[in-house]
Amino acid sequence: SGSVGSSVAAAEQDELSSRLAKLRDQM
Amino acid sequence: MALPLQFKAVQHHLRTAQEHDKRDPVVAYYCRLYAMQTGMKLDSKTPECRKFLVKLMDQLETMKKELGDNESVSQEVVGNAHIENYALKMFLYADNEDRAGSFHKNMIKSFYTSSLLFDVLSVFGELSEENIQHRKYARWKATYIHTCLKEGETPV
Repeated sequence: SGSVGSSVAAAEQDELSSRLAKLRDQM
Repeated sequence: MALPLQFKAVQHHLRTAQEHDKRDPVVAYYCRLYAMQTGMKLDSKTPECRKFLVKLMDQLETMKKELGDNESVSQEVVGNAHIENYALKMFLYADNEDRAGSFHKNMIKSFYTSSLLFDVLSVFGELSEENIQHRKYARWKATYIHTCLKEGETPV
């Protein structure tokens, strides 16, 4: 379950990074 | 939402954002963007930090929609000028008060807020040497005058 937890964390981090990039993309 | 301890370094930038939500939403937006970018570098791994960052991102996306027509948000160069002008305006107000020998809470806060806004300018790229010096001077002045007033001394 530890690896599932870390996969979820990594996916959430990626999503945050892509949302941030999108936010800045239109600047 | 409570600020995770790991994000202590951006607590004053977030407070400045709150204080500007009505007064100047563009300033509020970029203060949060700075907190978001810095927060992601500080800690995006622990669940409490991620949760906080997701909320902050939601808030930024909503603000961006609301400010949609504002060029300060849609064009980086305009946003940069807006924040820089605002930071300098606060700095000059405090500096004029200082040179006039008028020491009070408002001018301390202006010095400190301007130093926070010079931090925020880093979302647009590396700070100019002039802005680095302004930030250093403003932060030092805010601390120095605050300490003097607290101890009943007259700042020099």
